[in-house]
Amino acid sequence: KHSHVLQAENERLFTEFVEHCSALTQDCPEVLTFLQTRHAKSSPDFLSSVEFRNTLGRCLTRAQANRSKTFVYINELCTVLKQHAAKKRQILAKVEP
Amino acid sequence: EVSRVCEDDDDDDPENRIAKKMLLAQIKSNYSSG
Repeated sequence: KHSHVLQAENERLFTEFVEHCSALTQDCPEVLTFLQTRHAKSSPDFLSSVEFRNTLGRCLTRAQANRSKTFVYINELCTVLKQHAAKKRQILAKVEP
Repeated sequence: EVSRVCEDDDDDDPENRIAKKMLLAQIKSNYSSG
């Protein structure tokens, strides 16, 4: 139950982040599409984790406070999501004993 | 294809400019390999 609450909260935060950034990335809308693709390919465990909530919350707060660094926070989120890609985790799980 | 408009970077913040270039490079890379 707790993970479902976290998942819902993380989805809300992610949507808020994308909506905030969309107005500031109108010259490069593909950047947000790329972020959403990364999000879609991430591990469900990570997407419902406290770690992701903290990262999202930090990026959203900073993006709202520093509009001139929008791409910095989008890039940070993309990097984190890439590190937790579902495919990568599955491969690692097979390799590890 | 990544818009050429995005290549003409006029951001004032150097860190933001670098992050933008990194993102566009990743998108191009994914587009090329995909």
